Amino acid sequence: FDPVMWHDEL
Amino acid sequence: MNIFRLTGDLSHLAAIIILLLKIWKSRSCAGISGKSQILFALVFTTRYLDLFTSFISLYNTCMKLIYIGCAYATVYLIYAKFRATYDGNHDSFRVEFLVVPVGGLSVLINHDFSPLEILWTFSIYLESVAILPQLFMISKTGEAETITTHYLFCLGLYRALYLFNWIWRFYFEGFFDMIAIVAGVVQTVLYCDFFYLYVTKVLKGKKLSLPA
Repeated sequence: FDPVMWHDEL
Repeated sequence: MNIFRLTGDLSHLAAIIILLLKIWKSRSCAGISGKSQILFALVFTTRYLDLFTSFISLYNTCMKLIYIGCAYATVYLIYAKFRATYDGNHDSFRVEFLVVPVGGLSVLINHDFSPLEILWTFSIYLESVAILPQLFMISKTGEAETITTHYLFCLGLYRALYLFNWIWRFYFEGFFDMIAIVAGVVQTVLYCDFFYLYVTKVLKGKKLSLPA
């Protein structure tokens, strides 16, 4: 699981 | 980054700045729900903790810092600098009815059961309903200043544009975040009634006032 990949939006 | 995402972010930024300028120029926060603004400050704080753990882009970092900074500046203006003009009697929405269920839901339904991820989920769920104290306040007083309606329109437009962004990303990048999408749909739907009033009244030069 890579939160950076998921949460690149504001 | 696509056009919907960029215009969505800019619309969000415009909303935040319109509100700050409205309060600053008029030296008054009359008609503005301090509770909604505290909720938005809480939304940005819990969502952007990843500023400390990961770097996505300069754009991303700058926008996060601006959003957080403006959110706290707005709360400061309402509760400290222009506190005398704050209409607390009409800002009577019970925020615990939002924060407690949203907190519970973010623990139950998330992408990953880790502190940062649960806080991110909490911020997404909370943002979708954070405007309710403001809409409640308008329904209670039956009217809103025109500049306040411009703020609300930009804020609603931002999430609506994000919906198009997610459709775009699904087709062209295979990107799909169910939590953000469902919360984003809920958030946008909450603005629909307001959008209707904005188009039928404010854009025709009339003040937004609700029938008694």
